[in-house]
Amino acid sequence: LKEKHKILHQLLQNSTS
Amino acid sequence: DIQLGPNNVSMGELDRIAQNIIKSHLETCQYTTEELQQLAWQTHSYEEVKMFQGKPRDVLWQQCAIQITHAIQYVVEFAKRISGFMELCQNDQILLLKSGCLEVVLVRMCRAFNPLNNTVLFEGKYGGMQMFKALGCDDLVSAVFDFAKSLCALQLTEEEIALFSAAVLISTDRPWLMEPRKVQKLQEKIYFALQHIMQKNHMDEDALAKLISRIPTLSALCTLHTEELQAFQQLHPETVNVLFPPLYKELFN
Repeated sequence: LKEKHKILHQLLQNSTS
Repeated sequence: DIQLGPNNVSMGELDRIAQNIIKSHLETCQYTTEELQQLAWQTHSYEEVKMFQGKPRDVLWQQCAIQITHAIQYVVEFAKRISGFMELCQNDQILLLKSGCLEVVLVRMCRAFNPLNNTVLFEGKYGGMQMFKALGCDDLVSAVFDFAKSLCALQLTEEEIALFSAAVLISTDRPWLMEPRKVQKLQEKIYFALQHIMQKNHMDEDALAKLISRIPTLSALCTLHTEELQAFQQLHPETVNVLFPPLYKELFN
């Protein structure tokens, strides 16, 4: 699922702005 | 903390959950309530509406896909700030957002909807359904407007919109969850907090039931959106593949 949703996964990993 | 609410969750804990979700919501809304109030009667002129209607179908689709993607990025930020969400496994975080982000966008849309003249905020001003004529999916647009109007009729407070958004997002109804019990525990607490706030705010005892009864409509709207996207993509594959935002394609394509 992570592989298919790289952008969403990246957004979740980014620290909260 | 001594008084216990439903399921032995302390009232103090329910209050903490509610405050965290309300704060997360307010910090991640695209527009503040004050900004929306100031814009409420600024409507697109006849000429501006004509301009939207005269756009090629693929151009307006692209414009809407960009707006939706922008709104979704705020919803991801909302989810991240909800206590307990980032403690779920990564698979479930992705699943919940993939299946629930558009539903939350639609719930949030009722904040930017004026039920007195059936207009919605789009590209800086309010406009009616006719603004989206060129999309070629009148059924979807009309269903979205009906939904926004029905949600506005419940006269929800900002706190209730926040908790309802969280309840829609953190849902055990989504297939393929790896830790459904963990999601369920979090969802139950959110519902208790929502119930507590609605009992306090509304004279109508059925207000919560009425709100919950809108959830199947939300799900139907998202299905309709997927179908319309597929139909559009068959006619304009290049537009979707090249011009649509990558996040939108990742979530819906």
